[in-house]
Amino acid sequence: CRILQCNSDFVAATLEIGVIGGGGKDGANAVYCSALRSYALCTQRTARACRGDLAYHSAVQGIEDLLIQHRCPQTGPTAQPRPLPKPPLSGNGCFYEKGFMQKEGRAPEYLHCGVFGD
Amino acid sequence: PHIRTFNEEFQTCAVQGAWPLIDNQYLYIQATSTPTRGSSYITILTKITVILKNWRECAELQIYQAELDNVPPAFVDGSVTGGDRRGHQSLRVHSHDPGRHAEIWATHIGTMIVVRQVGRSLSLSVRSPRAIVESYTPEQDLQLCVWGCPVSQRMETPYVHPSTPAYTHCSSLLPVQDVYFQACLFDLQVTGDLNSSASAVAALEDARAMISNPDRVHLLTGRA
Repeated sequence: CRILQCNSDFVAATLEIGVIGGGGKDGANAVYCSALRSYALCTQRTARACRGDLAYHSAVQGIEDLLIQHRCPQTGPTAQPRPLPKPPLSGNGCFYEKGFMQKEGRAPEYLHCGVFGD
Repeated sequence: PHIRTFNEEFQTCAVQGAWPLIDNQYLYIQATSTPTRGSSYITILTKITVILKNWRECAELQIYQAELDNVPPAFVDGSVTGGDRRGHQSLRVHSHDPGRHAEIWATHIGTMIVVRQVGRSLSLSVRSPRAIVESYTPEQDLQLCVWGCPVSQRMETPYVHPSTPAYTHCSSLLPVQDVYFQACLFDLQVTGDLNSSASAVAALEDARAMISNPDRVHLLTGRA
C-alpha cells in the first residue's frame, strides 16, 4: 500500500503553491483543487493494495471533505504527475554496466532476489 | 515459496495464484503458486512469466515463460535472442540443461534471471542493478521481491530438533545455518522427502553466483 507516497505528493504540491488550507483567492483555490484531484487519483490507483489500510480510508474521506469545503469541481485539471524515475541509460549505450561505469566511474550496485522451495 | 528479497529479508510465503515478483519500468516477472500434495496451504511454483519491456533503441518487448516440466531454452516466440536493434542484441536466453534450466540476460538493464526446475517446483533467481529495481511508480505496489510477502501470508519456520534426520541431512548439504538451511529444514519437514533439499541447495548456488560480496551470501535472520 503506497498511501504515504500519495500523502507526501499532496503535501509537496500544496507546499509548492503555498496554499495549505486552500487560500482565499480564486487562482490559489483552483490550484489547490487541482492538487486535491491529483490526490484523489493517487488514492484510486492504490485502492486495491490499501483495501484494509486505515490511513488510506482516512485520506479518501479527508479528500472528499476538502473537495466539498473548497467547492472544487469533480472534474478539471490535475497537477503534473510525479516524474518517472530517471532512465539509467544515456547516449547510445545498450550495455547498462558499461554505460554506468563510464558515467559513474564504478560498477553498479547489484541486488539479488531468490524465490524457491519444494 | 521461500523468498529472499532485494532488501535481504527472508520469508516463507503461503500465497496462492499468480503474484508479481518484480514490476518496474523495464521488467515484469510473475510467479504462479499452486497448492500441492493434498495440502491447502503448502504451495509450489508451477509457472514463471518474464516480460522484458520495450526500451527505446535497445530492446523490443520479449516474453519468456516456464511451466512445471517445461523450462524452455527460448523466448515464447522460439527465439534465443531479442532486442535486435542497431546491430546489437540486448536479450539472450541460454541453458545448461534444456527443459530444466534457463538463464536470461538483458544487457541493456544489466539484469540476469535464472529459472530452474528443482524436484517438483520451479525456482527463480534475479540479479539486477539497484536503479533498475527502484524504477517503479507508486501504482506498481505489489512486488514480492521488493516488499516481501504480505504479512498475513507469512509462515513461521518450525523448530526442528538437531537429532532429527532432516536436521542431519540439511546440515550435511548446507553447513552454514543460514536461511537456506532453514528453508531446507522447512521443506523436508513438510514433504518428508529428502530430495526436496535440492531446491535450497540450488538457490544457495545461484546466490553465490549472483552476489559479488561473499560475506552477504549467507543471510542470517530469525531462527537462523
